[in-house]
Amino acid sequence: EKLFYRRDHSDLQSSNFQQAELVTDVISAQQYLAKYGWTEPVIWDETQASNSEPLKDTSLMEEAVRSTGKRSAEPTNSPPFVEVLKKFQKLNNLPTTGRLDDATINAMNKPRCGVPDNQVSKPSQEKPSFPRTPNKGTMPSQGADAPKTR
Amino acid sequence: RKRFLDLLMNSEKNRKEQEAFQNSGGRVFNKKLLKWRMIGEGYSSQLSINEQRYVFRLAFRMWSEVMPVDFEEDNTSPLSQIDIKLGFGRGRHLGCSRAFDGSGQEFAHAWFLGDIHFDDDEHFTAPSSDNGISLLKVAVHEIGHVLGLSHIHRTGSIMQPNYIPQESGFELDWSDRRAVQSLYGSCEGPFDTVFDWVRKERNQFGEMVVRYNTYFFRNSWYWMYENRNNRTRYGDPLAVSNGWQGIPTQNIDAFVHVWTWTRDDCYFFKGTQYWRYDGENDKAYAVDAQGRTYPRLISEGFPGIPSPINAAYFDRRTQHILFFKDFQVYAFDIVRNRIAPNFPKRIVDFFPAVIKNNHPMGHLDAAYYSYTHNTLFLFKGKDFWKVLSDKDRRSNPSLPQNGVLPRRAIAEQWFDICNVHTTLLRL
Repeated sequence: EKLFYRRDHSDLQSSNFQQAELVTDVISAQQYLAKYGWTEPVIWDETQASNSEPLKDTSLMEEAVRSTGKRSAEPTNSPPFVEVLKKFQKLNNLPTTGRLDDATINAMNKPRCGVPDNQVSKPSQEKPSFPRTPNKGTMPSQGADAPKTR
Repeated sequence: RKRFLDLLMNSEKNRKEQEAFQNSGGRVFNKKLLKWRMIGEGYSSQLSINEQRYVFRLAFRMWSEVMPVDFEEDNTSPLSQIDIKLGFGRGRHLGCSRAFDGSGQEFAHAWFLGDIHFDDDEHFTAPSSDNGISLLKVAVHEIGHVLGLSHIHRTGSIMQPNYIPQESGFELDWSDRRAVQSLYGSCEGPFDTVFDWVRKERNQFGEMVVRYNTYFFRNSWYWMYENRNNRTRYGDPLAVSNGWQGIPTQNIDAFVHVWTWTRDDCYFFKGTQYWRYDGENDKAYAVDAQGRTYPRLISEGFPGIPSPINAAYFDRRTQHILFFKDFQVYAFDIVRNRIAPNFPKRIVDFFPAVIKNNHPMGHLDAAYYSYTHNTLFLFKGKDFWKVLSDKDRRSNPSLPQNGVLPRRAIAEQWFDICNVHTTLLRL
């Protein structure tokens, strides 16, 4: 039985729940950014699994870090980590420090949708669809009333 | 089994690819009715099946309310005919190529034109709960992906990648509606009738005030339109039978509000009959204070007016009800209780076109006087023609009296008046 105490089971806990791996350091942050398409667009296709997590192999990543003497491993032909991180910070309304600070880590560890933020549907056919920011000029003036419940 | 699933997925994918077309880099369905189903082996371990079904029905309805696509739950057709399947799973799940990560981080994912998977290691809850992750909010987000929307980093957007705890009564905001309508188009007319319901009320200070609400009717349902918010009321359309007791439940021809110093009467018209509506008691009169029984023949209440009519409205300036039938307009004098002299007239003569040949001509759907715009609008099909107001003519006296300006799409002025599937009319 999954553990609960309340009558309505609203505090139900998964009995053998697996905790998702959190972003804690540069390597896990790079994995996050690669996984969700910030490093380069992800081919989001339900029949193709391999392209969705290009930096999964941490042992290779760590060896790359040791061999280059850098604190972070940079995938070849990809934007520098700092630039990618700044882009992530900007779109998440964080200070664009380019550093993996606590606020950025917290943002990466928030519950989120698994669909990549930057993706292509098929290779070499479509432009990558990056997360959009709104065109504020298109919104008409609206009433001041707060939204009502349906 | 894996090979079979691969084949099945590829054949389904090919079918969907054939049914979809690329539009500005995105992929969209090209059907007006999409079928969905809950995956039998993928029910949530935390919510009852009925709770899950209710949430998904509501989630699909919320999208359907803002786009010209209907969603229908289909548990009988072959799987290959189901457009969207929804299911819960943990880790490696449901033959999916992307594993879930356990509790935290990812809570769900979806595929364009495809299926939606929810991480059963997350604590999803029904809308009535304040705890956990709102299944409704996540479902609406994932359906957005299936429809072709990507993540949007904008406060308030349902397509934000991160889960924001649900404040009470979240809805699709203006930008989210425009985003999906950029893929699927806007909802369009025609309508049976459109009117402002005007009534007197006392405010919290005991003062008598006059308020109005705008209503659009089509077939057997109606919408209340919130002019100040440029959208319909959340949760509409509703069934006419629920909101307007005693009148025909569908295909109303016209609504007229006779509002003078001495009269405050509302009438619904359909076919050869009309009903008088009792606004205080929210139902049609069976018998009014004058002893008249309803429904009543139009020919008895409005001598000389033919039926059925296309449209009607009360002109407070002239104290005439204008009845529209085919290509003619009849002015009915409510004081003398007869047709005004020199009527009927051709609509195109009484309401001349400002731009030649840009005129509805006849067979109108509705004649709507809007208190928001202080203007009369003539509706036909998906379009409306604005009738020049006194204010318009003061600024340009060369314009003809009662002139109609060129047509515009109804959807350009009144937004998101969308049907939903009949199975979603009541959740």
